[in-house]
This record gives sequence, C-alpha cells and structure tokens, in this order.
Amino acid sequence: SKELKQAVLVLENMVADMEDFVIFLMSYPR
Amino acid sequence: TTTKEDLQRLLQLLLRISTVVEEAEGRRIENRAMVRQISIMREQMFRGYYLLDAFRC
Repeated sequence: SKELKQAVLVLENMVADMEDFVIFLMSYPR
Repeated sequence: TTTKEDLQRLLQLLLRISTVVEEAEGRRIENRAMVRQISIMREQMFRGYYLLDAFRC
C-alpha cells in the first residue's frame, strides 16, 4: 500500500543520514 | 515492489535502526541535538514496527 511504501521511504532516508551519526555516537563512553 | 518486498525491506530497516537506537541508549549522551535525534529515530522505529504488525495481521 501507499502507506507502507511511504514508511519504507522515510526509514530509507533516515538510515542514509545515519552514517555520520553512528561515527559520532561511537565516540561516546558506555 | 510488492507488499511482501516492502515488508521485508521495512523489517531490514527497522533492525538496523533498532541496533543504533539500542547502542545509543547504552551510552552517556549529553549532547541535546543527539538526544533529540535519537528520540526521533525511536519514534520512527515504533511507528515502523506498528505498521509492520498491522500489515502482518
């Protein structure tokens, strides 16, 4: 459905933008 | 793409996002922008899981 495709697109974009965030995240202590 | 493929892709994306969210929750993050970003990711993740469950049912 259209709603499902829209959700996939939103998450695809989020994951694409996540790369820099993950690198930055790894610099934080546990 | 078919609905089945979309659901499969959605699941893959959710697994990836949940790994990052879980990793973020285990760290002491004080940067407000990062905390906000994690919050948005978590919200989108729950929305995605809700949709996944709804379509599976």
